[in-house]
Amino acid sequence: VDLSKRTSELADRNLELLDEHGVRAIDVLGSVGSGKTTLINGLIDQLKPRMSIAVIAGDITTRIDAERIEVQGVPVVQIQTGGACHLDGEIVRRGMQRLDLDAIDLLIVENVGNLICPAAFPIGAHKRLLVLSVTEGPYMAVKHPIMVRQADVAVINKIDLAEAMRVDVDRLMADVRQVNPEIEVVTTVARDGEGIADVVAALGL
Amino acid sequence: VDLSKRTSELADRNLELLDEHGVRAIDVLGSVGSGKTTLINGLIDQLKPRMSIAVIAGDITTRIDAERIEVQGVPVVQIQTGGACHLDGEIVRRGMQRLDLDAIDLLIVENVGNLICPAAFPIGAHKRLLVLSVTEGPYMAVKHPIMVRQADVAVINKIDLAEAMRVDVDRLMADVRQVNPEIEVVTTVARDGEGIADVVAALGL
Ligand SMILES: Nc1nc2c(ncn2[C@@H]2O[C@H](COP(=O)(O)OP(=O)(O)OP(=O)(O)O)[C@@H](O)[C@H]2O)c(=O)[nH]1
Ligand SMILES: Nc1nc2c(ncn2[C@@H]2O[C@H](COP(=O)(O)OP(=O)(O)OP(=O)(O)O)[C@@H](O)[C@H]2O)c(=O)[nH]1
Ligand SMILES: [Mg+2]
Ligand SMILES: [Mg+2]
Ligand SMILES: [Zn+2]
Ligand SMILES: [Zn+2]
Repeated sequence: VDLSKRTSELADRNLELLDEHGVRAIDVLGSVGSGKTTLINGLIDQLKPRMSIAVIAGDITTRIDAERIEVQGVPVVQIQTGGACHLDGEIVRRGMQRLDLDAIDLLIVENVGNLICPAAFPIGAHKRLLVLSVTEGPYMAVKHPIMVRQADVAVINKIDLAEAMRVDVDRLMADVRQVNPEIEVVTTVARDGEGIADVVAALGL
Repeated sequence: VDLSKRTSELADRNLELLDEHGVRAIDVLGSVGSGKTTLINGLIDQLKPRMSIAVIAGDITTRIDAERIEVQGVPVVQIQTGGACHLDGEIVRRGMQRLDLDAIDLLIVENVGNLICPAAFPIGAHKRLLVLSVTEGPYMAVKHPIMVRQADVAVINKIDLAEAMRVDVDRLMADVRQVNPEIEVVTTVARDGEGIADVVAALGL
């Protein structure tokens, strides 16, 4: 079976199911500790007053991220991959079946912390949000072009640490746009809620 | 073919080849931007006066890391994986064949930035050195037990940023030891060369 054909079929079917129920889905990607869960907390804070949200949280192990989101009072399906380095359309479909899609407007999927493998496995989301952190250094965009090209929006997070990391944020934004001229880039200090409104706008929510 | 059987055979053969030539090998692992190349720069600074070193640098794309090491005057074989998220015994064997193993004492392999997949692919090194960064947050050890269990030495790097990240380094060290009681843990500020001597001692070099 041609892996990429089956992978894109699974993604298409998920997208169809979501559209039938009028649910928008965002796939949140990025390396370990880039700030994906913190950003999702921020998105929920901003959006919960005007839309109903559910989250699928993928991790190799533990329920740490799911618990950090559950305290915000939104339904969370925790997927423990047991070692798999990415989520795929099939795993996400099973997660979706544990949710009442008629009761939600927005589904946020937190993918596994990994800047490589998830790029090859679309899950059937409307937008892919890539969370990069200045603490990963100045080269993570040019060294991971496949992932940057797959994303619709890139967040450059933890800019409070840009000086301590000696990372030039403008240069990093230019690198991201050079790899993917279509991408929207915003900067955040997700821990303090700074820039989250720009992320909401960039996602068209 | 049983993948894990073939994988461990490849690793064993590499180890045999290294031992025949009296070469010690270290596999340097860790997430994107954790500080692997910076730490390798520091190890070369400390060890070059008393042993001859070569490096195999793995990356999906670019020669950025190889160039940062070449300026130290040691032979570097750059392996561009083209997208593969980990090095394996076969790829590393091909890299070794481009080196004169009789002319070196120490081979350092920089694995691909990824805290998941490389754990399942031993390359045939004597020691596995895992580089964690406080900037990845407080949970990266408990969330990646497979990788932590595979490592002989763990470095907690960028401790100059522990306060800004609100990460308790002692707690993190305890987490690492809980996941793998055999592991040696040291802390570094690799960028400034701090703690590198402890890493050398922990590796038995
Ligand atoms: N200084 C600073 N720290 C941040 C920021 N955003 C997140 N953090 C911290 O970074 C660490 C990791 O954040 P998480 O949100 O858990 O990252 P993640 O991408 O979800 O991590 P994984 O799911 O484990 O891959 C935590 O300690 C956060 O408090 C920020 O803007 N500035
Ligand atoms: N503040 C601080 N920055 C550091 C430290 N060690 C490394 N860095 C910075 O972290 C960034 C990434 O370091 P690298 O050595 O390139 O990390 P790496 O693990 O080799 O990265 P990849 O090969 O891309 O996965 C660079 O900007 C370094 O200068 C440290 O101890 N403290
Ligand atoms: Mg998370
Ligand atoms: Mg590197
Ligand atoms: Zn993978
Ligand atoms: Zn992999």
